[in-house]
Amino acid sequence: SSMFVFPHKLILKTCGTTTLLWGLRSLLRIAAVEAGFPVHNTPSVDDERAAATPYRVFYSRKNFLYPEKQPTPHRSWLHEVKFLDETFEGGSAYMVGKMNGDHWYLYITSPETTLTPPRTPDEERTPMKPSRHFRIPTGLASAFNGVPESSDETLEILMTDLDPENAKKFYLEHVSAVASARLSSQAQEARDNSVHSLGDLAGSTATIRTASTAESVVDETFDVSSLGSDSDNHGSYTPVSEQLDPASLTTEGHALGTVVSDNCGLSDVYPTSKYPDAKIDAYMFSPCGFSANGIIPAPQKQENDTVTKAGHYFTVHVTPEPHCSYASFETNVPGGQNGRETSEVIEHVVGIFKPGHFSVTLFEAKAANDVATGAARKRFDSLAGYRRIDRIVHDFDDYELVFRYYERE
Amino acid sequence: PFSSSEDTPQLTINHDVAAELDSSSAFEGPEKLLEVWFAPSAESLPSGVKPDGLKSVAADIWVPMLDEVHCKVLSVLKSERVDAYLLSE
Repeated sequence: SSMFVFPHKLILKTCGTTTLLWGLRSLLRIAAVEAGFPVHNTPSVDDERAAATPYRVFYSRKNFLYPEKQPTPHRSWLHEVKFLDETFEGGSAYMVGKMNGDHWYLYITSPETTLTPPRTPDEERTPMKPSRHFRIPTGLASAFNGVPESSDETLEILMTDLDPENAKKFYLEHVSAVASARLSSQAQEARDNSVHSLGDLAGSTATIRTASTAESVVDETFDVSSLGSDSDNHGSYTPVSEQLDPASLTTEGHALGTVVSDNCGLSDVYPTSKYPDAKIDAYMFSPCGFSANGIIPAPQKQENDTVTKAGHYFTVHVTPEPHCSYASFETNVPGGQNGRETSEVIEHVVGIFKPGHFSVTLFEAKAANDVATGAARKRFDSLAGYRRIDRIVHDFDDYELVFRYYERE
Repeated sequence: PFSSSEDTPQLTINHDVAAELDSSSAFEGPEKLLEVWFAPSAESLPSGVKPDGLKSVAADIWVPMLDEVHCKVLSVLKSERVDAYLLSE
């Protein structure tokens, strides 16, 4: 599972039997109380029911493999929609794709041009009855003097029936063997070169801080790049063995996650040659399973030709067991813009997992819907080795959704 | 030996959680995805909002909310524009 926190929005993507919507009320309250976003459902932010008013909300998922094992309201789309409708005003729910096959669900609220409903004057307010649910207005576009984020597009690839050989790369036993082999090889190389390095398990230039908790960083900071084989660095850093038990490099989830990222090709989806500040945080679960988040702080050209640093991300989650094999890839890195085209990214990701089936959803703000991206969308219509089953376009007020579904030939 | 730009993301690992995980009982791949926007862009936060908006919220404030969702924080990759939390489950 992953969470991405931007100044103006939060993305939460959770796996398995997690109860994502149970956290929604707390999320809205945190946004109000801790970040100061406006509240319209109570007279005061001190009220325990106070919740920030969202500008817009998206909720989506693929159909579940085992809905009966999910906690409510996640057992059915109708229950999820009911929960969301009881929380927000003005939402719309959609099912995209074959009802009797793999399909995808979307719940969306749109910004309004006026406050909805009109605020009740304070003296006319009556206390709300305690309730588990109360509806929160969404929209309120007039409350913000801004314009929708430019280049807002989200690509999601959901893959099932993964190729068994490729799925092996996401089992701890396999990864530990790869890590051990690399460690041995590089230790030998280090000995040959009279270097203290234990090898480039990480291959990353991120600085890792070890901590007893996520909040309390302690003085165990070490530089993963010092694990590398950069000849300029030889002998100029503290030996890794003094900072991290070498044995843990073949068992620790984050160290092994980095091995998997390199070994499966994920690290090359957004290569540092094109995205020099890209960083990946990956974790290998025991006995199997894999998650990774990537941040790509690349410059982004705005509509007025100014350049700002974008908050781009990608995230990957893999469940490799044969009876429920699944992998997802999601990114908001815009295609093109001197980086990789959307079609290249899709081909690369699908090549990592070689799924039997996969869907591609591209959700794109119309402001960013220029000629270049339109051409890119058409180019990924066909993919070697796969037959396209569905292509469905939804034209929303300010977004366009393109859903495609493919099967292996 | 390490040089980086000002915006190099920084990673913090929560070893207490990361050391205890076991995915043996996993059976369901497909995820749920929730995206909640509170403003049209990072540059157009409403008045009264803290300068960094949601990013100003400390990591431990999110923990009870994530407990409700049944997720634990494994690690956090922080950058100037977005913070990425890698979660259990």
